[in-house]
Amino acid sequence: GAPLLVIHGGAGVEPGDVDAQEEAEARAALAEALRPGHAELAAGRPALDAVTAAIRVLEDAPMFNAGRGAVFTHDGRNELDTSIMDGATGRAGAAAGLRRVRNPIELARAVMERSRHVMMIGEGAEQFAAEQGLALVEPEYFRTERRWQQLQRALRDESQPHALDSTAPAKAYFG
Amino acid sequence: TVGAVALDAQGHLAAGTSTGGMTNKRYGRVGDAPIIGAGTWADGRCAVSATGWGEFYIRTAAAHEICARVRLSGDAIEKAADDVVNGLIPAAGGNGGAIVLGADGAVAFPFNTGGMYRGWIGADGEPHVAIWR
Repeated sequence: GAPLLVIHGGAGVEPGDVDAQEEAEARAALAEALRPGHAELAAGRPALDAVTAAIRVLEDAPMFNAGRGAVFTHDGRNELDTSIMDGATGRAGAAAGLRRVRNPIELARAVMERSRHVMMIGEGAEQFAAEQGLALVEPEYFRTERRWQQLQRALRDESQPHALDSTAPAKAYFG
Repeated sequence: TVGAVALDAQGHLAAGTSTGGMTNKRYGRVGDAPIIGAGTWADGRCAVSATGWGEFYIRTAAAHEICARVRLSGDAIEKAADDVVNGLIPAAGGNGGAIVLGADGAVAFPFNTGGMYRGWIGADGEPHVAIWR
């Protein structure tokens, strides 16, 4: 019966992908994300508030592939996707192809709670975000040098023969 | 990709997921994270946030599939999560992981990559974090 919050920061990381400092930073960011979510639950607020609070912290943490620190598309842009669902009511909200919404999870929740729709994409979703007073940022906000270099490596790999095998999974797929 | 699932004091569940998608993606590709039932699902018994090779999570409606097995077959959270993430999805050719939380407080963290960043916090208020198997 006790409130409980569980989070993830993505799968696909392999031993050797991160050095000791990066691992320590990731662990610290995960712990930091748990605290505000737990505070919501401890105060008796709904699970939705805990989920939103925790993900907001993870989106702001540059070591994860969401929000600031997101991976780059082929065209060198960041495109963010998000969704949220309330198990108590079956309500849901989602948004995709975002480039300027600082915390996409807040837009997913706004779509769920303040529109008649479940999913919005691209410029229309960002217009809705602006109308709802959500924080917008310049696209450069999301950029990190580590992710930019990942894209450069992926572009180089694309020219290699194995790139023709579209069924081959790559670690980069998960960011 | 990042995600969270929570169980509140009223016994209600919620789930959320947020991602930058796939490195070097083209054509406006969208993965499972924003698709309700693929990357995210919550109902009265079960909440899921998934992370992995999105096309396979979409094809298997992975998040909904886990909770459907709990609801319709009476599977335990751990079994439903493991059967989908480590059975159904690899059989289809994909990989990745998920966090799954039941209304009874049961938790599962199935994944089949080298590591998955994950954490949890409960009654003791102490954050717990893990990365590797």
